[in-house]
Amino acid sequence: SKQFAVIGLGRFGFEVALWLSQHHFQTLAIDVNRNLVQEISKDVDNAMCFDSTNESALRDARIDEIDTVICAIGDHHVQNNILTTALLKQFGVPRIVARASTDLHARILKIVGANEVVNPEKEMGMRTAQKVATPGLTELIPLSDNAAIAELKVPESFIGKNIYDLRIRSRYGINVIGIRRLKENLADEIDKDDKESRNFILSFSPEDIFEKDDVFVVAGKETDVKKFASIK
Amino acid sequence: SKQFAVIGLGRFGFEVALWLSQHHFQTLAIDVNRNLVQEISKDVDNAMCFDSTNESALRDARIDEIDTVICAIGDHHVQNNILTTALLKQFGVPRIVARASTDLHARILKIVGANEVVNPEKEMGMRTAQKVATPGLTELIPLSDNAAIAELKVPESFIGKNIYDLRIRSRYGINVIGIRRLKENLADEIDKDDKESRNFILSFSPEDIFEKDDVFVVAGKETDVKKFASIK
Ligand SMILES: Nc1ncnc2c1ncn2[C@@H]1O[C@H](COP(=O)(O)OP(=O)(O)OP(=O)(O)O)[C@@H](O)[C@H]1O
Ligand SMILES: Nc1ncnc2c1ncn2[C@@H]1O[C@H](COP(=O)(O)OP(=O)(O)OP(=O)(O)O)[C@@H](O)[C@H]1O
Repeated sequence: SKQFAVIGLGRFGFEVALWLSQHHFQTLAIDVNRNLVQEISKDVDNAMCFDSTNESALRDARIDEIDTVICAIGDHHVQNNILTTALLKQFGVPRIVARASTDLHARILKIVGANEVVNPEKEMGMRTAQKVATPGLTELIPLSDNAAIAELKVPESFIGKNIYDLRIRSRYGINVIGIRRLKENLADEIDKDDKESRNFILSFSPEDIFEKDDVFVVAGKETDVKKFASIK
Repeated sequence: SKQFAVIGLGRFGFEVALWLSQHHFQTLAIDVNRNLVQEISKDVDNAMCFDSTNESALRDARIDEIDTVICAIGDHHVQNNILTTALLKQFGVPRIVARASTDLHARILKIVGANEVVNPEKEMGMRTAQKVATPGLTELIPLSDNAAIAELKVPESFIGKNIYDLRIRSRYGINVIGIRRLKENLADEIDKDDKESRNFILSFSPEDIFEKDDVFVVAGKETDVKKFASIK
């Protein structure tokens, strides 16, 4: 079974190590800061305190037996992050995922041996901008330059009808992936916009009838999704 | 037309302001650090240098005329981030998206008036962990507790066949939304994992044949997606 290690327990790395542990993956969490190692030790199988640029410390930790190492050292220690990545490559770790702070840093990491690079702030910056930029949509997840997953309120005129009657795909170019429907017996003061108040119905069939307050989850070209969002 | 402002031009905020500007949204970028304001000024319509906890500076910047303000101040200035959010609420900004460093910080931000909260490092930590934990999976976007959009390499055994022959929906419970196919005539050293090297085909029909290196974009229950990811 696969073994994981996370080096660098800043907010990003800590979350990676925590998620892997909570999902029952064998995880080794490493940081040079003893407090962070202490903090995570009750939640992961194995937590060690050492400097990952120290080759013999890496060897003692048997990093060469780990399948996937996530180097999550952040932008306050860019040189440690690059050197650690290079050492992991030397040790023959099969999959190295390294965190980059800039595009240039990402290119350097790939050169020294990272298999994949992730820039959390940049990726979330883009996703956040995309989400705030599209009104009337409660969620917009771009799939490409012009296609997206979107969540939209079902228009009044669709209530009581189904996907088949409305010929949604052929008329609007939209693929309905699922429906978020309000749970039964909700208290009056419940927030209808909170996803927790809804069940997600993935297996919504073309014959199922839309109800008041339903929210569709759809996929389509962004222009088609936006046209669709303006139907009354 | 909507107006946006981004306060705090760290790597997250800078990216939000840049993306909005590149997509032709009227964007005002603000930071107390003159170098960052200088750096972004060639790429946004409007960039101002001031302390966002200063009420009269916010008033002079006419923040009350802005539709959406993203408070992207980070974990080195948590109190500035909370106070700024509270001031934006007082000024009556209709939509305030604030960055949180911890769950407690997120709750405080909602109390002082943030409409939405985003924790970039935590969200990317989860996504990165999910991605490394599922082999063959290049992306996982949760839709609910147990349904997700996922991107997976097309298995060897599917090449040369189509959705209809393989009866993907009835056999695996998976809805294929689209295909990311490598562009024609790519240079040899191009990174095949980079989305830029691929075209996204939303209108992939049940009769279209899968090719080597294709990546599917699918929707399904997370357990079904993970089973599907392990097909050879
Ligand atoms: N050589 C090293 N060996 C082990 N851990 C290290 C090393 N260098 C830095 N770290 C650890 O990496 C962690 C994250 O790095 P850093 O502080 O640069 O990022 P950050 O931007 O604060 O992180 P985040 O944004 O995830 O909160 C820190 O806890 C730090 O102690
Ligand atoms: N009161 C303030 N008014 C305007 N800008 C501020 C204020 N306080 C902090 N900032 C700016 O917010 C930006 C981001 O904040 P901070 O340095 O705390 O985050 P960071 O963790 O380094 O950011 P990132 O992770 O996005 O790179 C900084 O550029 C800082 O100058």
